[in-house]
Amino acid sequence: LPHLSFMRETMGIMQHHDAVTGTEKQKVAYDYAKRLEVAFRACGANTRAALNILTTGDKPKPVEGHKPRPVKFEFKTCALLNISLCDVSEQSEHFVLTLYNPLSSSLAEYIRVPVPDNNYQVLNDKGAILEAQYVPIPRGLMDLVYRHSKTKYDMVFFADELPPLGYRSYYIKKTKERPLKPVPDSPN
Amino acid sequence: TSSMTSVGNEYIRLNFDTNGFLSAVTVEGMTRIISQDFLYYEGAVGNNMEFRNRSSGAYIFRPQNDSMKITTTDVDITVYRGSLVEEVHQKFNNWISQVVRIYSQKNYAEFEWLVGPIPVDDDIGKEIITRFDTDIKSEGMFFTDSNGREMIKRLRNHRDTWNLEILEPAAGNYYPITTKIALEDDRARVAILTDRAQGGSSLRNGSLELMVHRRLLHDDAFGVDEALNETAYGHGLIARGTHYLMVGFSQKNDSPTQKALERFAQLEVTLPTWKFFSKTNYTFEEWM
Repeated sequence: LPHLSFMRETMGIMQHHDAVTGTEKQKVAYDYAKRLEVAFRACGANTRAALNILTTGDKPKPVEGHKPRPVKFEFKTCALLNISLCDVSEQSEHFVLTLYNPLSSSLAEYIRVPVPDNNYQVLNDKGAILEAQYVPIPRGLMDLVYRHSKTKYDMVFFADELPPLGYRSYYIKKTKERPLKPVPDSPN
Repeated sequence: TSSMTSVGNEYIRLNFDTNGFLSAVTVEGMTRIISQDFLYYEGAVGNNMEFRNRSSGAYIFRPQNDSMKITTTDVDITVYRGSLVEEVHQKFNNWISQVVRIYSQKNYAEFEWLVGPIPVDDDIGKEIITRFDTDIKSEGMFFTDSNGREMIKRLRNHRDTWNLEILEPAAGNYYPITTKIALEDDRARVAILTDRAQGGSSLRNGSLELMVHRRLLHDDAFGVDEALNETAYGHGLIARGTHYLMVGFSQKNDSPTQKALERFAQLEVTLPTWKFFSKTNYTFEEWM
């Protein structure tokens, strides 16, 4: 509950009209960003615990003096996916992407994962290999002065049958294959 | 202008002209002229001692005049095609670029724009808009959402409950857009969904515009006591966001479902899946 209160308090502050419209002073904007980051990190402990229970089927054991079990998966959020940045997908040869559908109906969504190379394989929870397409990260984004990253592509795959208020996980691994790099249409 | 290239799927197809601008959209056999461009207003520099003559700033949008400036006449484009998504990467100038994409099973087009740092070397504050011009005969009428819920009918240069004298034709017709702005005629309907609250309007028949970024050099004397001129790492701020373009038959005509499709799309884009990444040393079999 204290973790959630970080987000509760931050969301209370973020309802100020300056926060909604962006008319706050810049130093206040930095403070809002900091508070949101802290709140996301705090709530991350809850989502991590809940998702580890859900995905492994374990039951929590709230025994006094009981040492908490080691976390099996980290379930990190990547706040900079909007500029194709994510430490996990950039640095890992194997990683798991878990998608939680917050809608009350099932959903099909195209997922974009920033990756440094174009040789990954996406497997769903049934072991099926999903089709993946690589699209170069646009030049304007690559040239951003404060975007330091080795990612060159957005890997796109189609995640369907995401259950309402539920999740599906995908196992993504780098392969030794050397597929063709995406090439643009020839100039007309 | 002649069409140079097109991207699309079975639901929607976008045509781009020889200058690299969007030129037409086809849905279900109906083709409409729809162009898209980035333009800017120059921010007003006023005398803050006079209430009606304040500068454009954080709290108020007041262009120096109502004529917009173009950002380019020629867009560099690169087209990538695949079985899941087709993308057009557009470069308007050194500080505006955009990716237009259509996924294979979606009935809308995404316009992911990147704007900034807005240059102010000429000592002129700028307010950047994206504008979609269509051949739809909207007759001054357009629709904006009320915080993502019902749509409100707007009529240019008009208020329902008082006689209006518009002194500022652009700013006086701007409305808050939280998720959607739309217009239609007897046959066609165009809606743009946003990923954040923005200002928007329809200043000409068939035209929709949304303000995407602003950099101003004067305070507007409404309290913040500083110009809206923010920097990061020594440069002006860069903004990135997405607009979703939906085109269909208007409710008055063939299809009563277009607004329903917009509602479904709105839910999808404003409440997307939460993505959690986990490094793992497990093999796929162990993970299973």
